[in-house]
Amino acid sequence: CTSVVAQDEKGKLLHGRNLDFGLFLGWDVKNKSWAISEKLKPLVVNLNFKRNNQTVFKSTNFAGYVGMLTGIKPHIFTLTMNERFSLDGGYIGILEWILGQRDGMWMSFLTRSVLENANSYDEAKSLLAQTKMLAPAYFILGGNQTGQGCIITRSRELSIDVLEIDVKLGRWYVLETNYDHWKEPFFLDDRRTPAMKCLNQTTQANISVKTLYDVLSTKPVLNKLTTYTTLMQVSEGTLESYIRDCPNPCMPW
Amino acid sequence: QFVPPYTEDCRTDMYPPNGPTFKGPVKWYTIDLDLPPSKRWTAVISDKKNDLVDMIQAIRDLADAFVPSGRLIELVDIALPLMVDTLPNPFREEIKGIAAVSGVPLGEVVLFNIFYEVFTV
Repeated sequence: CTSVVAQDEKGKLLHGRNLDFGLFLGWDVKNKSWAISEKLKPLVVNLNFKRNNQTVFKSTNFAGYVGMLTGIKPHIFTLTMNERFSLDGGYIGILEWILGQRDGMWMSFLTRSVLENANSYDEAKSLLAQTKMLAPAYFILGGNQTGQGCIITRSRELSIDVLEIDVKLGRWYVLETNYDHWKEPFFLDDRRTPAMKCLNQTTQANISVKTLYDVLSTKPVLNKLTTYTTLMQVSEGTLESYIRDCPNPCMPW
Repeated sequence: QFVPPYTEDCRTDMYPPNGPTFKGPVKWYTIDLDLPPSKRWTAVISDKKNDLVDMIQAIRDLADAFVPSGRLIELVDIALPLMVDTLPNPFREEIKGIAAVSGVPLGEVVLFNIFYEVFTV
C-alpha cells in the first residue's frame, strides 16, 4: 500500500492511497496477476454511513468486511491504514485473544470506531496512537487545519513514532508505504523512492487531486497488487475511488 | 528502484481516470447505522453476494493447496464461529448478518474480517 497526506500552498489537505493486497496468495500464471487481488476488485464499494439520515462518515471497503481501511469524516479528518510487518505480529495478538486476554482491539475495528465516534483530528490521533491492538500497523491521518497530517507507526502495544507534516521544514507531505520511515525500505520493494520523486517533481505549488492521482498511477507505486485508488479532500468532504489495473510489464508488488 | 519497464517516469494527465490502468468506477451504498447491526449490510451483500462467494472460494482453494486434506478449512468452519461471540459489537452482529445474507459459512466471514491479523503470520 501507499498512503499520502499532502498540504497545498493554500493550506488545503489532500489524502490519497493505493490499497495493495494479496501478496503470495496465489499467482495466476496465465493472466500474470495475483488471484486474490483480482477477486477483491469486484468487491470494492464506497459506503456512506448514516445516522438520523445524516452522513457520519464515508469509506471505501471490500464488501463483507465490516472494518475500515480507508475513510473520511467529512470536514473533520481522513484516515487510511497500511500494513506493518513485525515479528511481534497479529498471530501473537490472536493467541492472546484465544487464551482470554482481550484488552486489545482488532485493527480494522479500531479504525471503524475512530471514524464512527471521533469528532476531531486530535481525538482520532490519540485513539489511534494509544489504543492497544492485536497487530502492528501504520495509521495515516489527515485533519482539516494546516499542518494536520501525520503517520502513526504502531506496535501492538505502543505508538512507536508520529511523523507530522511540517512545512517550515519543507515537509509539505507525509508518505507511507509499508516500512518504518526512519529505515530504508526493503530494496526489492522500494515504492517510497519513486513516490517521493514524483511528489517532489510535482511540487507543493502543483499538488492537487489530479496530480496526486498521477503519483499513485506511476509504476511501481501502481503494481499488480493495487486493487483501488482513493482520493479524499477533507475540506470538501469528498471521497472518490477507482478500481485499478496494472498492464504488463508491471511489478508484482 | 529504477528498473524500466517495471518502473517508469512520473506519470501525468492520468486524471480523470482513463486508459488501461483504470478498471472502473466504484459504486456507492448507504449503510444505515439506525438499523440493527445484523440488517445494515443487507443491500450491499445482496448486490455483491456472488463476488463474495467467488473470493471466499479462492481463499478456500488456497487453503486446500496448503493443506490438501481440507482440514484447514474445516478448522476455520468449526473454530471461528466459536470466536465470533468474543468479538465486540456491533461487529459481531454485523458479521453474523453478512453470513446470513450471503450464505457464506460464518467461520469464513469471520476469517475475512480478521484477515489482517491472521495474514501477519
